[in-house]
Amino acid sequence: KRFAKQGEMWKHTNLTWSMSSRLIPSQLNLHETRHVLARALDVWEQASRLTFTEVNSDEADIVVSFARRNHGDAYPFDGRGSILAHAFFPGSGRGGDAHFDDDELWLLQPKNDDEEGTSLFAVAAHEFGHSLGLSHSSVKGALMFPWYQGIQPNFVLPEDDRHGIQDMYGPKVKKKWADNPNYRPIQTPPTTTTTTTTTTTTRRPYIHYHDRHHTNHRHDYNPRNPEKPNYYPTPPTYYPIPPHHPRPTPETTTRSVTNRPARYPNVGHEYPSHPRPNYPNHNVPKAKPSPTVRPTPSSDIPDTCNTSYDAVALIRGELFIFKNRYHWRIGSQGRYPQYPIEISRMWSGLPKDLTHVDAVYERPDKKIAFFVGRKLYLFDSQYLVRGYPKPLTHLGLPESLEKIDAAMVWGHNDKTYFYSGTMYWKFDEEEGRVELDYPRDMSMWKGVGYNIDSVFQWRDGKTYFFKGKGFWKFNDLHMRVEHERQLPSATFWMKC
Amino acid sequence: RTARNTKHNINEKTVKNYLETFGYLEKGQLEVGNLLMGDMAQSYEDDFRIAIKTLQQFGGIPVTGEIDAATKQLMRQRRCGRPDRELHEGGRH
Repeated sequence: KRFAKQGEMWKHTNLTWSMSSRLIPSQLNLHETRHVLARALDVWEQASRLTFTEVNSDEADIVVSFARRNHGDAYPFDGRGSILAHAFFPGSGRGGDAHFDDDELWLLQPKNDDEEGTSLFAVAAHEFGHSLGLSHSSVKGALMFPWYQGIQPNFVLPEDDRHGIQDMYGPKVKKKWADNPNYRPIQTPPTTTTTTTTTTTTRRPYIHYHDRHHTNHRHDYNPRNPEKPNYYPTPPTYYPIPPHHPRPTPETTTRSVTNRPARYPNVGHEYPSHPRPNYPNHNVPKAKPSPTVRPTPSSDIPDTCNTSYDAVALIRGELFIFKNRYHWRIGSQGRYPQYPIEISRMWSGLPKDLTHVDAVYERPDKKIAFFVGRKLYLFDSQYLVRGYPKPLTHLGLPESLEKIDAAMVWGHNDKTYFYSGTMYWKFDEEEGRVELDYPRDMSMWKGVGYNIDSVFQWRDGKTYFFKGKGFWKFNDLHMRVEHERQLPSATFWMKC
Repeated sequence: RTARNTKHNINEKTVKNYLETFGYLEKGQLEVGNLLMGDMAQSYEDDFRIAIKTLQQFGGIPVTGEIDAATKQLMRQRRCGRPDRELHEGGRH
């Protein structure tokens, strides 16, 4: 009976937090809400080496949102029901963020609540415990006890929670910085910052001097030399693909526009310490950016040595890499000459106005699945299987899903997985539907973040995640990337 | 604002849903149980009781394995939406 650590924790101690620029409380005064949230964070700051600085950016470590019902993650709220809020463990993207049910009646004053009103301070202090890496504790009275217990007037962080946070981040160092044994000379003039000062901090290795609590400053950058990747996965071994026996290709034309939503604009403007000017005053989230069809200029042939990938798949033991309307094929003798060529030259059943594919994988039954927008195209070798394309909902995926980012058969348990945005699903190939206990949050695959480009299992049995122009090798046992920093895809997979 | 619904009916279905939502029971585990006969069905019955006991223990109420008044009261209480027992991928818990 004690605290529980989930396993993830922040690598830096000077954390930033921000109210969401979109999902703000519809019934609360914003300035007072921010004040309560700052107090809730201070509970953890007073007990550990952590410091929290409010910024005005959705890129902050901890972004606080007030949302209703289904709000884009795998944990919908229930109106004025029993679920009050939830938060995500430390990590990139949504890691660390806290969501509060905007249908609840939140109380900002520390007075005792009742059956209807709920203390925002009490719930926020609990949720920020998750944001820092603590799971639920079965100790009654602990802050991380999952059931709501209200808050005592002169609240002191219970012992169980203090042990938990200090076990992860170490206790607060109260000694004066001058006589602190591990104090090291400052290399740049200190800039005095205090907890309540709002400043836009950019995530870069720097020396942070924090005098309000006379904590010694910490060198946050790593003095060691940048790690050189100390391994090279076994180079791809190649063997010829068995010849196909082309059959007459039925003329199938299915027209579907595929498009890739514009990347969500990044809000990052200066934020004065007083309430933000012309703040949106209603809780209707901004409309999703209308998907724009990716232009298909004549010269959209991707640069082999300088591109990201839309999809990567091992098909009949050969590596197929897809980008825009084209694909490369890497066989036993290396990259096939005259590639990249149009995808539709090999798979003519795909839409004529194809701009790109979202995901590709070879199913256990050796059929080849192409995900294009909201549709699945299934091929038996080069021939579109009768009855396809089918909508994603046919696989049990939600109606609201616009596209799949990646798909693979995971070597670790030979199960099929689909990834999209911040969520992923396990797919039952026999049933032909996703399993009940999904979607789950992508943070389960530690280190790859959200919105991946592709994933596949290479011939060495390892799993590789792709995003942008780089990739990670993934440790299936530890469920985390084997190296924090991405490796360049062109060098390894294209032999550039 | 509508008042909080604290009298919602608690039956075996809502209990199963609650146990699945907060990580005490894997989704779909009981449906499989209903299809099986004999001792396999019995073992799934035990899983349900074990899940209830685990919830009762975590919540600090008497551990009876039954959906008794104290358990119903606990399930009506406001709480955090995160699971109490974190899920893992690849079949490990």
